Amino acid sequence: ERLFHSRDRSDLEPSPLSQAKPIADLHAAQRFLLKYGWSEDPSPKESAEVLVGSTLAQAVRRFQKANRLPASGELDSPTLAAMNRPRCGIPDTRLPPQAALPTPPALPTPLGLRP
Amino acid sequence: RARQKRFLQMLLPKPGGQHEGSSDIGPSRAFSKKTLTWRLVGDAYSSQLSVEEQRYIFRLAFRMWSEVTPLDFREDLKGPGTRVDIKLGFGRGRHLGCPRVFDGSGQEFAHAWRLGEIHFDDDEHFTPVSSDTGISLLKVAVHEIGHVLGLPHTYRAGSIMQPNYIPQEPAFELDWSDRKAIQRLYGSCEGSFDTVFDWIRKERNQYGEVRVRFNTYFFRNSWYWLYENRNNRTRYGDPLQILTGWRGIPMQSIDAFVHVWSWGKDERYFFKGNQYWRYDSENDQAHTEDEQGRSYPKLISEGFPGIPSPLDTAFYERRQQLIYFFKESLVFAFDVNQNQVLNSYPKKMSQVFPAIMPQNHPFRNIDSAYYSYAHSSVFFFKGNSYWKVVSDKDRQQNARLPLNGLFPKRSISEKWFDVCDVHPSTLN
Repeated sequence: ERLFHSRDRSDLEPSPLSQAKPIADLHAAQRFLLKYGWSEDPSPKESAEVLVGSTLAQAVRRFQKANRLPASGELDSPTLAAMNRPRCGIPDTRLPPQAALPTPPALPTPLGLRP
Repeated sequence: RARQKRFLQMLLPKPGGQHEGSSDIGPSRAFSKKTLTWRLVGDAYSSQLSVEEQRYIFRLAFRMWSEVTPLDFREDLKGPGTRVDIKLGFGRGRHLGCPRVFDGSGQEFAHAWRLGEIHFDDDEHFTPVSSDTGISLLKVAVHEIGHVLGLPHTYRAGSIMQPNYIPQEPAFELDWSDRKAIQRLYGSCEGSFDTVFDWIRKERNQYGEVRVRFNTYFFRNSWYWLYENRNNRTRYGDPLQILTGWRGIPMQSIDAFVHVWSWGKDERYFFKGNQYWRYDSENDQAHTEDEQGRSYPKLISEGFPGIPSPLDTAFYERRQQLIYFFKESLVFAFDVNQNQVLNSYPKKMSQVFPAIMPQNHPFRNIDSAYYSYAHSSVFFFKGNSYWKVVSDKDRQQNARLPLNGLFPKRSISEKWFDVCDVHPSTLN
C-alpha cells in the first residue's frame, strides 16, 4: 500500500515512482518554458527546440516577472522552485509584454461602489 | 496523430501568433447554448475520494460558475456520452487516450480541452472541500471549468485562473474580476423578477442599543437571492428556495411585498393572487392567524378594500403613509390609517409617475416597485430594465424634475450584479 499513518490519510506518501521529476537543471527548465509558452517565438514547434542564450534569458525573465521574482534571467533557486509548484497543464498563452513590469494589481473596484 | 495535433492546436498558439487567447483577439466563448451537461466518466474515477464526494465537488464547482453567468449546468448520467458537453475524469501517466501524459505527483495537476474534457492527475493528493491539506479538488475543478468555458490563465492576484495552485483561504469564491471575465464571454445575467424588497431587521448591539439593518432580496419563480449591496453581488451560494427560507408563504411567484412601517405599525405582507399573508419576523415565518384569531391567508379585498387582484406589485411610501398598489396601467394609493383608497384614485401610472424623457416609461404591468434603503430611492422593475423615481434629493439638485418623475430606463444588471439562475437540479 501507499504509506500513511493518519486516519484520514492526509499524510499519504506518494510512491517514488509516481512523483513528477523535479525541474532542477537547465534542460528541464528549458522544456518547462517551452511547454508552457514562455518562449517569445509565437509558433513553437512540436519538437523540442531548445532555448539558449539570450532567448532563454528573456524567457526566464518573463517567467520571473510574472511570478514576482527578481528578473535576473538566471535559473536561480527561487525560479526553479516556482517552476516546481503545482500548476495547471494549460500553457500560459497570455503573457505580459516583454517591456512591462508587473505591478501588484489594485483590488478591483466595482462600478459605483462606495465604502 | 490527428487527435494529438488537434489537442495541441487547442492548447498552443496557432502559427502566425494568432490564437483564441491572444491579446489581439481575446478569449472567446466555447459554448453557444445556455444549459450544458456534464458527467464524471465512469471508468475514470479518482482512487482517493468516494464517487459521491467527487460528484458533489464537481456539482458545486459547476454551480459556482452558474451563480455568476447566464449558463447553467446539469449532470447527465444517462444520455449518450457523445452528447455530454463536458466530461471529467481522473488518470495517471498516460490516461484516457489523452496525448498529454501526466507527470506523477507534483507539478501538473490537471488540464482541460476547449472541446469539453477535463483530466485530473490522480497521482496528486486531491482532497475534498473540508480538508486543509493536499490540493483542493474543488478549486482545481473550478479552474479547469474556467478553461473549458474559454478563460485563459492570468497572473492577477486573487484570480481562480492563475496557473499555479494556491492553497485556498477559508472562503474560496469567484471574485469580481473573474466574474467580469466570464461575463465578457457569456454576458451578464438578465431576467425579470417577481418582487424585490428590503427587509428590515432590528438588532440589539452589545450595549443594548437597538440598531436597524436591512437586507435586500430578489424573488423569482421559486427561488430568491440576498443581495449584498456593499459587495455588489449576491450572497455566495444563492439562489435558495423560497420554501426553505420563507416559511408559510407561497413557494413561488410572489406578486408583491409591502412593509408598513411607521409609528405604531410594523407589518409585513406578502401578496399572491387574491390573497395576502402577514409575516412574523420575530419567529421567521408567516402568521397563521391575526390577533382576532382569523386565519391567514386572507383575501386582499377584505384586508385592503378597493384594491384589485391579482396585483402586479406594491410599495409603501413612509412619509405619506400610503401603499401604492399597481395593476396593469393603474396605480392605487391606499391610506393605511383610513384603511381605504384615496378618493382621487386609481390613476394612470404615467400620470402619478410621469416620464422625464417622453415615452421612456414602463406604462403598464411592472414587475416590482422597490424602495431601496441603500439608494434612498424607489425603482420600478420591468423585464431587464428599471426606472428610478425622482427623489427629494434629486429635486434639490434639479428643481425642474417633475415630482415622482421617472428617469430613463437602465439595465438592472448594470446596477444589481450577478443575480443569476442556476439549474433547478442544483437548488437543493
